[in-house]
Amino acid sequence: LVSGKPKDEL
Amino acid sequence: MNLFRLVADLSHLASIFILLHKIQTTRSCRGISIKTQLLYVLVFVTRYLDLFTGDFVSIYNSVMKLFFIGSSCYIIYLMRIKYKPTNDPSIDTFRLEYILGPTAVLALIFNYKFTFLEVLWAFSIYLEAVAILPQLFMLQRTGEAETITTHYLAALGIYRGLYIPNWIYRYFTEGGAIDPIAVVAGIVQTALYVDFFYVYFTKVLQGQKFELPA
Repeated sequence: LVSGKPKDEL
Repeated sequence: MNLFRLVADLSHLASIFILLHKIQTTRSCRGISIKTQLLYVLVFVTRYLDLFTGDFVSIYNSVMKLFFIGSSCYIIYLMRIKYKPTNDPSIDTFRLEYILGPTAVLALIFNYKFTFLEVLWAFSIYLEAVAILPQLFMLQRTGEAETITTHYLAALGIYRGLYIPNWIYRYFTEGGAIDPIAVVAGIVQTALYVDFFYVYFTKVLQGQKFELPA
């Protein structure tokens, strides 16, 4: 599991 | 990028064009909550500060961000200045502090990093989840809506709804990648549209006027 913020989403 | 997210973003884009079309053709912002629109300005400005920090993603990403900031400000200009007389604050009565207070507190507690940009990013996610409340509250109060306004809300709801399959898709294709802040807020946000969609499907799409049962 990789928890974090996807930087490509608007 | 996957199809769910692309269609979601296009639906978001469409919602803004529908709203602009509604205001320009009727020369009126009747039925639109300026509070919700102000919250969207705040959502976009606080989330897209990364435009200025050099975290470049893609042309698509940057253009969309600039468009969302620009168009939300333009809508405020239309509502506050150009078509001001058609804006009726007496029915737009949801208290903004009920939204801004809790979302600010949530952002201070639940964020990915306790830095200025990351707290603002989390704030914008929580804020977006509930930014539609003044609009839905207004709809509830007046009990009816112009058909074009309901199309605007439907496009916004579709945009949010489609982010959920996008996250499921990303979870399976990107090795269990999950963004709990966005997912929880996104589910809440989508849930807020359930009542609206029920009336939209059973009435508006059957050619009837959007009217809530008394």
